[in-house]
Amino acid sequence: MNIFRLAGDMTHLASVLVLLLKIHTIKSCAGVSLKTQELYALVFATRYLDIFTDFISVYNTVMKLIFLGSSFSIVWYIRRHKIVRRSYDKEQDTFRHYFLVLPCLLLALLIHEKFTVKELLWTFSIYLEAVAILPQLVLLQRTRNIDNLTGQYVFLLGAYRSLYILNWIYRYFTERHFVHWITWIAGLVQTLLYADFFYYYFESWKNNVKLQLPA
Amino acid sequence: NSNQDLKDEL
Repeated sequence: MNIFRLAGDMTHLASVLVLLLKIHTIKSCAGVSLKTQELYALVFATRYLDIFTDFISVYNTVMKLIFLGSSFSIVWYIRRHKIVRRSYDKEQDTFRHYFLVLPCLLLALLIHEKFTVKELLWTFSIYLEAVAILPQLVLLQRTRNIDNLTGQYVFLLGAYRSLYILNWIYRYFTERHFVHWITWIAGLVQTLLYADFFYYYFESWKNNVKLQLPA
Repeated sequence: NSNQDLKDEL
């Protein structure tokens, strides 16, 4: 475990906690895309099947359980909680799941390391994670008025992805650990999706004004 | 490469 990987995991964890905190305490999911949250739940459910087959470390298992538990509880809150669900803006959150899920399924069937169920689901989850933020980014662009917590959530997720790339570079040089090129490409695509958001996030921070994305 | 087979990242 290197510092980039740890920092990446911690920003990922922080992003989820910020979102849960917002939903749980303010009882509002305004500005949060249910589509993105459902895609993340699917990402974790398909990727972390290995908790039943492989043991890596206590840290690894605990983190996997946290990401599974938190993503499904966020979905539950937005869909089922009697107060939270009222703040869900269904009209704005119109991105279709299958636009992302079907191409990722197809791509996983075409480009993978091994043709086994577990490996295909893992590859699918890597592709899907790369694009799962899109409904959230579209929603931010549409609502324009972004509250602090939602802005921080997206910023922390972007930071997590950037730190993972530094982690792969570091692991390559120190451990000769090769991340498969599938992971590299998906990771780079995912990080690049945040570039635009990062630009406006830092601008608003520098000028000390409220974060707004251009229409 | 067994290092690669074991997916130790999250």
